[in-house]
Amino acid sequence: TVGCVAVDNEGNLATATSTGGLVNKMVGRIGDTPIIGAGTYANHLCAVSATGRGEMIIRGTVARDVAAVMEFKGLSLKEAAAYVVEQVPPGNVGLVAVSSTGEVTMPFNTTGMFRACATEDGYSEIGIWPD
Amino acid sequence: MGWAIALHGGAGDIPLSLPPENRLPREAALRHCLDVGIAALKAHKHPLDVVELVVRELENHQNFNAGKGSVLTTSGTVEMEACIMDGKTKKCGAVSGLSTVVNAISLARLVMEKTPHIYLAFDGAEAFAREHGLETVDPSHFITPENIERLKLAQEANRVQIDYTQPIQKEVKKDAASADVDSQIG
Repeated sequence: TVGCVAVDNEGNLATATSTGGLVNKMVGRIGDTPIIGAGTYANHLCAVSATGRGEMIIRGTVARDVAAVMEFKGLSLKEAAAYVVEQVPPGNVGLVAVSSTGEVTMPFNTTGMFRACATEDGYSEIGIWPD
Repeated sequence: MGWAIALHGGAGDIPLSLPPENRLPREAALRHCLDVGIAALKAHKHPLDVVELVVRELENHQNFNAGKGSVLTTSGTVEMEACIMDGKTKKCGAVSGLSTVVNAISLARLVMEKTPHIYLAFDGAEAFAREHGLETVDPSHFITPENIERLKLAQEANRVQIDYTQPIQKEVKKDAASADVDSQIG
């Protein structure tokens, strides 16, 4: 799976995700990527793109939950994303997300996730495994 | 408040011993795609344009599981999916079951912008792509020798795999099960 989230100086948010799915998946299987709120979601607070085992991401409504936890629990993007990823059984999910205020987070509970990010203040990161 | 961008090329059981020949091209691709996104944001492109642009780049890179390099179904075919969403308007578009569309993410955006619907799949999505002149190719374009081998190993082990998970052979699974039993015994 691949994905990207972005926010501009005016707080406009967007997300995009694309995938081939799982190796050896059944013909006709639909994963989390195209299910709005499961693997891909954006609203006025944040934009999220997920990757991992689609069936688990759908059950966890992972992308929408990040936005919901921000909205209803008042957590920051980083806290909300970490909370949601923690609810999914280990080894199943990773996500990238940005908030309308320019916050970035890239949590995962798999061994690794190919990821990269940058912010206007000059911060940049490319990684695979946990720091 | 400033602009920000994040992208991923998939998650899974990526071994810490990943050989440089597998790691370096992916890191280079991540850096390239990040630079593309940064340049677009600096040029004041709308985030919707930025994420589509970056995901197209990732789809075109055969080391990632999307577009060229997509993993294979039990029948050895590709069935690609994509989704795009705008935060402020909550407009969104999604596609599934694509086998010939070069950039699924651009078709998802067309669904969002040119239809009253959110989600098109399989034959309908393919026909919609052709109606709007999106680039299409023979399905073999997306299939790499590496993914043919991955499918073979996955089928031998009788399992489905998320991105980058190392195939487990039947014999290894048996050993692992034995190890679990031993562990429970303590």
